Amino acid sequence: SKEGDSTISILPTSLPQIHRANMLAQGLPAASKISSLVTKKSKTKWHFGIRSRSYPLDVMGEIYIALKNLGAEWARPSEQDLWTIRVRWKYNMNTPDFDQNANSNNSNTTTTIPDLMKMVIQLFQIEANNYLVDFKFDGWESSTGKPINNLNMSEDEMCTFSAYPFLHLSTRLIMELAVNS
Amino acid sequence: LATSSIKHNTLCVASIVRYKSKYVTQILYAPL
Amino acid sequence: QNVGLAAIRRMLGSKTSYDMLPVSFKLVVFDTTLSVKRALNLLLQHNIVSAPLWDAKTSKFAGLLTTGDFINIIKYYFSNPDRLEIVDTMTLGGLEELERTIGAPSMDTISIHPSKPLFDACLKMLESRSGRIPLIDQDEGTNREIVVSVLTQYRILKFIALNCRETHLLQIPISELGIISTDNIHSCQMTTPVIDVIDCLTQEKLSSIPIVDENGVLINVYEAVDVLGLIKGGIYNDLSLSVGETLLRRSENFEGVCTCTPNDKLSNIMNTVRRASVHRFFVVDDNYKLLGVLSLSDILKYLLLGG
Repeated sequence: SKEGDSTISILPTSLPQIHRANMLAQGLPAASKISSLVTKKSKTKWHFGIRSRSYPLDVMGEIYIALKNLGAEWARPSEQDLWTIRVRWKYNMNTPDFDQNANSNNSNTTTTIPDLMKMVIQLFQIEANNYLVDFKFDGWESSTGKPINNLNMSEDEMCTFSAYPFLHLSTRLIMELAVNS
Repeated sequence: LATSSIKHNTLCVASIVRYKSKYVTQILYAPL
Repeated sequence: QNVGLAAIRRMLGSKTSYDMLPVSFKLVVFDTTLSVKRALNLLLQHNIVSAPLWDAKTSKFAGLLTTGDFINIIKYYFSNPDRLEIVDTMTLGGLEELERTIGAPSMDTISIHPSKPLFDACLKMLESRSGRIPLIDQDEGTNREIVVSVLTQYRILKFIALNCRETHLLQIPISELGIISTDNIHSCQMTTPVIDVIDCLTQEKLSSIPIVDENGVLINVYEAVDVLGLIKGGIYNDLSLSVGETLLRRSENFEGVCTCTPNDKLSNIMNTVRRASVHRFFVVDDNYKLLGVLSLSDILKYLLLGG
């Protein structure tokens, strides 16, 4: 309402075009050599999971090899559903190494912090010769087999999962697939 | 998991997570 | 004035940082193994100047990447000119070591829980050098940290300007509030070498240096974010570059430096914050002679504790 008495303004000489004109007027050689920073705001193009045009069984083979190289473990797939892999990775605070034998019941594993991340990896067909490998976070388990006390969490609390371990393990798997292929 | 094409040897993965009643698209950049 | 301040503080006390978050938003995070050069390009691509760092080895957040880190790199390079390749080879995880090498203050480690009152977040943020504070929650099941978002002074003042009608009650001229920084204002001239300006930014812990002519008239401002363009353009290795020449790197859509006079009121200042993306105000007289600086931190401190 009282903005009429405002003396707030933009300093004309600070506008890039005017600054450049002033520098040119002073005959500075840099004024014609140094160009302004053009940052292309390339819109990030997102995809679900990673795409593949390989033969489906080859894709699955590559994923199992990558999982094995990363020391992950997985449930034996059922005959009805060959295209879904239920994975479990040991992910402890120091180094997110992948457990060779996640079932080892070494007693000193801290049972309070679940250290086995579960993930579901599924192959989808988008169209002929075009497949998509989807990664889905599937919660945590404790390698001591003790149930995690997240049953009494409220709906809100349930969703305060940190996505970063999941994103990190996904990058490790994608790197392994990229390097192998 | 959402991914974007690998550029300059950098992987970009993201996931949309519900935080209480809001939605955070967490984007992680890591070198390949 | 006091009624306005009381209303603003009531609002900040009744809201949490979580309330300030949009319903849906993105958060760009860099793995500490990413190269500094790649991180710089990604900041510019996303049009952001800071990002939280994630250390996969410890499964924890490793602080915020800010313009201060890029200033450290330039300072390191100026004292080690033979290390030109540093920008290409250094990873984000190496920045802490670099800080120690040049004796720079270590990264901010301040953070706050998203459910804490906004007033508390503002007070904590005033302690930070970068003018921003990560909102960190803990994953109930796995005790892991979650960086939910990063709060900045700019966003908080904009939130106040957009949501607190009582800002129009702040009618006392800013010259009477004792919030303008007028003592020994560090300024430079257009021909000052940019290395001297960057030195001044770090030594005086400033985020901008006004550029004046021989009569003290304000012509332009060198801001800490301009360092990103300096490194991106790879022209930081020209030690003799003047600050006027480096400003030629600025993007064409730079909106200009915002000035005000001692008679302006915070009601008008907050109106400007609501409408424009302004990060500081330079106080000048009718002939644009520089009288002082009014930073977002000065404004926020007054709204929280002044009056």
